Amino acid sequence: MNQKGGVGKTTTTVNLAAALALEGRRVLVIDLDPQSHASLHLGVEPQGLQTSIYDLLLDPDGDATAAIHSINENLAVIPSETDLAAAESELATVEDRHRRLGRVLDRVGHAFDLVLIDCPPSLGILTLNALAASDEVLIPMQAHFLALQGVGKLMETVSLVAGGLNPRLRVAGVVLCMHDAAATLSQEVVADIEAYFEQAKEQAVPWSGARVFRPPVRRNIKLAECPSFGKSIFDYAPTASGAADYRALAKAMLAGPVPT
Amino acid sequence: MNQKGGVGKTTTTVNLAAALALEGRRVLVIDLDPQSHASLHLGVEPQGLQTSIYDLLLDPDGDATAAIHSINENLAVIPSETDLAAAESELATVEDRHRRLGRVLDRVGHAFDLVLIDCPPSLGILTLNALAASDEVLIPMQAHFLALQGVGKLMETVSLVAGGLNPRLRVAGVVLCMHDAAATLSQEVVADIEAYFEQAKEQAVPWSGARVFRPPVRRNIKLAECPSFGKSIFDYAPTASGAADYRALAKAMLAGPVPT
Ligand SMILES: Nc1ncnc2c1ncn2[C@@H]1O[C@H](COP(=O)(O)OP(=O)(O)OP(=O)(O)O)[C@@H](O)[C@H]1O
Ligand SMILES: Nc1ncnc2c1ncn2[C@@H]1O[C@H](COP(=O)(O)OP(=O)(O)OP(=O)(O)O)[C@@H](O)[C@H]1O
Ligand SMILES: [Mg+2]
Ligand SMILES: [Mg+2]
Repeated sequence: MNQKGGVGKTTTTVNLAAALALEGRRVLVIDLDPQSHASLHLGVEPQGLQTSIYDLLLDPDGDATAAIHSINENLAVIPSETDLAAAESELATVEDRHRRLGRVLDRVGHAFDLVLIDCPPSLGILTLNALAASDEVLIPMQAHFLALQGVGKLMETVSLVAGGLNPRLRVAGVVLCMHDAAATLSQEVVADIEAYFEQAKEQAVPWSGARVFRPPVRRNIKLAECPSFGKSIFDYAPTASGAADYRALAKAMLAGPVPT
Repeated sequence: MNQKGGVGKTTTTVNLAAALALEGRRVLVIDLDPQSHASLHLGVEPQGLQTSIYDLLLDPDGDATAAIHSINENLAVIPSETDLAAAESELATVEDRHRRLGRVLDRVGHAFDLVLIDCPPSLGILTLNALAASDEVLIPMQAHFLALQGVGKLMETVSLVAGGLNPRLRVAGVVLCMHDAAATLSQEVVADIEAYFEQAKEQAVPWSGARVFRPPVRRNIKLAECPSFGKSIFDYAPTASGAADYRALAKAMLAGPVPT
């Protein structure tokens, strides 16, 4: 998640999920953004859906199986729709408004090894639902100055959730998106984030074990093209640098923390 | 405005405002995004402000002059702060919640030739305030598939406001950001938008006179660097392509619609 807009949240959720599925994990993507970009990216048309994540949030005990769209043998998605934008106000006064997604996952999560949730660019009720229901937070980020500004606020929100709604919540780390390793600005921003994480190592904070995942995902026009075909990068351009980067990232994540 | 995240809203608001100021117009920037990126970009620190746009929205008749920070002879900004994120819920039940910004501009707008408002990546109360108070809507956009998806929803929202809160509201057009003219994807998306506007020419819709502004703003790392110095592109790197593009864009906008 990341409340900064346009940093690569959707692109990372979809392509990392597809890469983890190629590694043999059974993966569920949940589209928690009313823009429905993750749904579109996986070829699911948001109009005219029988059930979407919106219906499940409003009625967590309803029939969830109809909402799960199978993409391939190891990959499935629960899509969103435009009405999801109304969930923020419709759930505003409900007692368990932050736990609705958790209740849905209690019922459908067991059939999957991993669940990846695509969040909207805000820290509202939808993103809080995702944080309350998750074990780990992944922060897609562009190594730019403006994107760096919001990290403090993001960690503050994670701390609030870890201190109340979901004590097991940890920050796994940052995924660098649209990365230009040669740019001085990028190098400076990456150094800033790594110093921030280094300093947190001994502290009792949810990001004390966080790191910058490698490899960074390079800018690659194929990653911006594949959503228009409703495909992941692996189905659209399997030899592109974008496919190589997300594949390597998936392997690095599955291998666990790098011993220092 | 554009509810799609990371398309260049802040970069365009700040640098276009600075370019219009160089053309001799007196320009006011209003930062309506709780991320405060436009404020940071113009060198105004959001922490510790005496008055910000947040205070003015909650008390439109309060003293507004303390909120106006002068950047140079022709450019000023009313900054935002993190608390602005609470405005959505604090104004939710207020009768004139969508007209608060309009009331502020009624009092301070007369001292300026142009007011540019930077909006957050959402269609909530803050963006609706901007639409209710504006004459024209400018849509910063990246010529990518995902960014194209939200245009319909954006126009729907503009129609709703034009049909009620603000009948004078028109869509001026699209500003292409981070543009890569050589990419086929970009060419296709630009063709889509131009066809959409062409077809609307004879219709009674707020975007019947809209166009794609030229020149597009090319991707230029200097545009991503200048916010970290609290400067517009003109103060940071006046000979960069980013400065040339925003300067040319300002001149094209001031010259008025191109006769077809
Ligand atoms: N590595 C990459 N190379 C090239 N283009 C990319 C890359 N990653 C993402 N993009 C493109 O950049 C744009 C922003 O990415 P994306 O939509 O995934 O960000 P987001 O954080 O999900 O945005 P939002 O805040 O609107 O949800 C999209 O048009 C996407 O296709
Ligand atoms: N023409 C450009 N060339 C290079 N970088 C750019 C350009 N325009 C914007 N950027 C960078 O791309 C990122 C996104 O731009 P910006 O923050 O202006 O978008 P936004 O639409 O305001 O995002 P948000 O939805 O979070 O408000 C920023 O890091 C910015 O510095
Ligand atoms: Mg997204
Ligand atoms: Mg912005």
